[in-house]
Amino acid sequence: MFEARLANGNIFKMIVESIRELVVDVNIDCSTEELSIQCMDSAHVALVSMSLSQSAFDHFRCDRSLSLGLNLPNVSKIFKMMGRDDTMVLKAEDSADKLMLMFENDKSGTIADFELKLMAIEAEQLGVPDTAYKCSISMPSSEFQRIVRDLQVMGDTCKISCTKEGLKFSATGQIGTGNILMRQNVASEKEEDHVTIDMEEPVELNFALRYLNFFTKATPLSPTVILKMSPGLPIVIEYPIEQLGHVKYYLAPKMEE
Amino acid sequence: SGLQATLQQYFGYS
Repeated sequence: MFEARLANGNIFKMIVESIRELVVDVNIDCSTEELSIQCMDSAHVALVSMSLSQSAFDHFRCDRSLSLGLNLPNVSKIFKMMGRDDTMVLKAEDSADKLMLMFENDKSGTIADFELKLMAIEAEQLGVPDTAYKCSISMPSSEFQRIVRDLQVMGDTCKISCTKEGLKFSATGQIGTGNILMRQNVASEKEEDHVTIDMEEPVELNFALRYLNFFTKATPLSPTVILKMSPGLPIVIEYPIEQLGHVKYYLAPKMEE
Repeated sequence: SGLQATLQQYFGYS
């Protein structure tokens, strides 16, 4: 049987919100170590990889590995009923044909419980190699969100280039061109405000802004976002969840015609 | 602008 109790249930709600615009049906894989998700959007352009360690939970029991096949629009409807300070409990039998969800609130004394039918989802698993990337940039997630949102008015493609000058986001469209340059900045006392750029060699790649904007739905999960790029490879956009896990997005580049 | 690549062009199935 599988049983997990998360004092800060809101973390799980934010994870659901961070992927539900990209994919409809997902398997949540449960093992003795973690809950994890790997799924692609229907166009196979973007991949989401989520991991939440068992150490994030107050109680975690998973007798044998199982996959919980969920329809995210339905899960999202249920999580709308979760209060901000609720504790979340998940339970499933080894047969994994339904999932029990409970939202508990000690202060108000309420317990809401839901039983959700699970589905068998055929999912293609991609083998994502553990690569050393040529550029790694850490920046405030709110700043990344603002940049990719603002650049949408200029065009639908964003050129991301990492050079000695800094990290540059550019978009070109009918009305003209916009560039936003982020320089390394470690002046602030708060580490989450820092911009750090590790560059082994310059990289310049083009990406669809629509997808970059989908990914920023993970912003509430983490004050910082990590961008990793290598020439001719999909970009990795990682939102660490404290020391307990992450939501990572992989996005295939747009090629020059 | 530009042709959108897919992830299968980079990653194999596991």
